[in-house]
Amino acid sequence: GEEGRQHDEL
Amino acid sequence: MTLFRLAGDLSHVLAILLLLYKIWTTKSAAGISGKTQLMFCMVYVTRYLDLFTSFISVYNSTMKVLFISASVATVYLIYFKFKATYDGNHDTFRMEFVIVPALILALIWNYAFTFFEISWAFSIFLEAVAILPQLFMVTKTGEAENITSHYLFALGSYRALYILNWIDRYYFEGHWDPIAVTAGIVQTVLYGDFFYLYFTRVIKGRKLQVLP
Repeated sequence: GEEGRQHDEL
Repeated sequence: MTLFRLAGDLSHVLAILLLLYKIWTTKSAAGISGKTQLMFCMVYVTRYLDLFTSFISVYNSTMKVLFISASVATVYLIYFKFKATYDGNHDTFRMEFVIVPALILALIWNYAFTFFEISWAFSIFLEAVAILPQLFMVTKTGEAENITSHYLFALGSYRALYILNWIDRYYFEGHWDPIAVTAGIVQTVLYGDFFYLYFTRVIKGRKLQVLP
């Protein structure tokens, strides 16, 4: 979406 | 978190600590590309902007802080504390050749046209190629000290293990991050030649030499 995504990796 | 990712992260931490250890104990930054380290520092800072806005886990935040601080310390040791030992005239790769394309690509390919997402994509693309000045330097001087080789091996292993993690996550969770996977494959491929030399020379107790 517009907010992007949650980046759970380093 | 998959086991591959944990192993990859630990390999990444090991690489960073090995480099700091080498510079600190030998009081020398000889053979180390300051430009690669400067770009890694940019990578961590631009990627972990979400440190204060998005909480994932204690593990995640701790690692982010560790990567940023170790990277800043490494740059400080190379450019300030042991500046006299830094091989600046062998570190000739032009950083703008990778920083500018990474920025342009991030503006085109991102998950949302927002400052955070563009900064994140930029960091992923820049990380993929940030090792080039270091590999270029090894090629130029024709050799690397053993500990530098171990550092490069740990760093290359980190992204190779992440590829296994992505396969695992795709298969079991349906998780798929095209930007990270594409950049990660490019990044791992760049270590190809180096891995070969590492296994054929360093493991057999010889120094890594590019020229026969």
